Formats: sequence, structure tokens, C-alpha cells
Amino acid sequence: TKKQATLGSFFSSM
Amino acid sequence: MLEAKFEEASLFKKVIDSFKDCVQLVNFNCSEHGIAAQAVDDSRVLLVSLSIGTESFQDFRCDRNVTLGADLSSLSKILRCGNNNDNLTLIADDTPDSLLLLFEDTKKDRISEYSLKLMDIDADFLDIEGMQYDTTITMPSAEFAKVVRDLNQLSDSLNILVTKDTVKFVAEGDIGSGSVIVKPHTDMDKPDDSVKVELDKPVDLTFGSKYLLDIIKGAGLSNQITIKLSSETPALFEFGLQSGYLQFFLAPKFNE
Repeated sequence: TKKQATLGSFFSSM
Repeated sequence: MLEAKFEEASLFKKVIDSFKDCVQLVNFNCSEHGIAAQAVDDSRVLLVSLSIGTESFQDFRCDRNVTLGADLSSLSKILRCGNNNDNLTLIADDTPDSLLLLFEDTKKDRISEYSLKLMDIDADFLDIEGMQYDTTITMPSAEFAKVVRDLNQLSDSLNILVTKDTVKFVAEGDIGSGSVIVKPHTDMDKPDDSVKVELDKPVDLTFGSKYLLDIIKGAGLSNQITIKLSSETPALFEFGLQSGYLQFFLAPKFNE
């Protein structure tokens, strides 16, 4: 099975 | 003061309909360049980024930057009150509590006016600029929408594999499996039916089908969709507007 990643691990908050 | 007039209300209606089901509270940032918005869904997996350039408007005036915090389900209710081919003007002062929406049927001399209460929305802004992608696919948006809808019946995940000659969509589920292969080709008579693949590196990625079902709601905005994929970053799905775009950034699924 695969786990859903979230955006937080790719983008930084501005 | 913001005064932004769409020649046809249908454009703004279509744009809002394209993402109102995945995000609810959105700050619309208005500037001399047009109207932009960014919002993340509750699960923080899908990001919507909208830009409507001034060329998309019949008239556009924005003296000072103004933020319109709106509940999309409320905005959408008001937008349904206007007819598709009405002129639609959005009007707000520099520190607005509400947004005025003016629908005008110039043939029948009918003017409808609605006011939407605005809200302060505390949303963080993500830095999505300057991403590098391994492959860029351009294909008919209706065809992509059909692939997503069809394969969603088999699995809650959709695997996209891209090589030089093919884009392969695969779904494997309890009832069976399915795949659709799309090959690059150029249609001289109908350029929008063409499929183009630019590839730096082959890609093998998996996405949650339910998010893709949200994304394909934008297919009415543009005949073509541009999909940018990389193993290291969220995928980008983009629908072009006459001036501007609606983009969806989707985080992939990974092996545990």
C-alpha cells in the first residue's frame, strides 16, 4: 500500500 | 476601489465551480495585475492556485491591492442567480466588508445586484514558484477527465507512468485492473486534440483518485490540460484561461 503525502513536506509557508 | 467587469458571468461561474468543492474559504487577492487566489484543501494534499489576468475582463480597475475573503459556497449561491451571458461586475472598496456583484442583461435592461459578506481568513501562503519537473504532458482535458473517471471505478489510486513514447494510466483494485495508454500525436485540423509529451526523465507516480476527481472539474475551463510531473515534487495540473490559469498542485502517494 502507498501512503498519501501532504503538501507541507514539499512547500514552505511564506 | 476594485471594479472588475466580466463580459460574461459564465467565466467567473466556471472558475469558481472548478474548485469550490475542494476548498471552502479563499482569499482573493486583487491587484493591478488582476485577481489571484491560493487555497489548500482540508487534508493539505491539494493546493489550488488561480490567476485571472486583466485581459480576461472587459474592464478592470484596481487602485489599491485589496483582499476579498470569501466562503465559496456562499459566493457560488450568488453566482447562480446571474445568467451565463450577463455582464458581471465585481465591486469592492479598499477595505471591504462586502463584495458587490452586479449582473446586467443589456438586452433586457435588467440589473440584479447582490452583496456577499466577506470574512477575515487566516490562511498561510505556500511558496510554489520555481519547481522543476521531469515531464510535461499536454492533452485534451476531456480525455484526461474520462481516464480519471473510468479508472476511479477500479481503485482509489491512479498510477501515471510516462516514458518517451507513452503516457500510461493504471488502476489496480479489488474488482480487477485497468489501464489506458495515450501516445503523443499532433492533430493538424484540431490542435486541441493533440497530445504532447516532453520528457527529461521517465516518471512513475501514484495519486489519490478522489483528488483527481476534484481536479477534472476544471476541464470545462480549457480544451487542454497541462500536467507536470516529478518524482520529487507535487504534480501540477493546469487549465489555461484566456489570460491566466487555474492550477492544482497534488501531493503524490508514496510507498510506506
